[in-house]
Amino acid sequence: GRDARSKDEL
Amino acid sequence: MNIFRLAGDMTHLLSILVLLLKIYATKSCSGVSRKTQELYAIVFLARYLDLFTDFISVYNTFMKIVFIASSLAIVWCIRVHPMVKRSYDKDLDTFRHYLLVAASFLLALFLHEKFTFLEIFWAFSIYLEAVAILPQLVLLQRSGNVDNLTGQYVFFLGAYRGLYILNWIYRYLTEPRFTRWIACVSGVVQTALYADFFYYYFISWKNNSKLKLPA
Repeated sequence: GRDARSKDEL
Repeated sequence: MNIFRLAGDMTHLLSILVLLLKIYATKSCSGVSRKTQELYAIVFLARYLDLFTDFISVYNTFMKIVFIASSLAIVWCIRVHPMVKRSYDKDLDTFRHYLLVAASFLLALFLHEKFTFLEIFWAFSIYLEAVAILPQLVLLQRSGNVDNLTGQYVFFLGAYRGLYILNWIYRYLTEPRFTRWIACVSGVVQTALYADFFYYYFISWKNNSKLKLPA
């Protein structure tokens, strides 16, 4: 999957 | 996670609970724009496409499911539930919201973090959320007096993204290389669209009078 850290917000 | 983001998420959750309470308690959606609710359902579906592929935390997954389920439930209520459906005033809710969907998607095709399906739909959801409240604000201006729960719903919905702005400032100051330009700029625009509502909401709170938006 994508870099999880880059989309850690709702 | 920081206090601003947690407060933002809780305020967002609160706005949804207030709207659900209003619809459930009054069995009516008067003063609520179905179009804004539909736009928010699209926002969550487009933003959380990675719900099953990218696990961040239990909290993150739980909240995503709550937002998707609640937004779809509200649209279902206004469209299908016989009691609620009857109170929907389609002559007042006339904003051409499909233009907002088209413009947001077009912008996402040009302005995104990476040219991938997930990132384009994520940017689309960010841009769409920024303008999703417009049909609701237009409806409030047309429908004159605003009932308390609907007013509180819009207030909390506007406040949550304002708290996210504080979260982005905090993360920018504390995390090296933290940049979220798309979300930040869009979030500022989104919160700015509530400026006049916040003003009249504050006036009605100070004077303890009915919330009234000038036509």
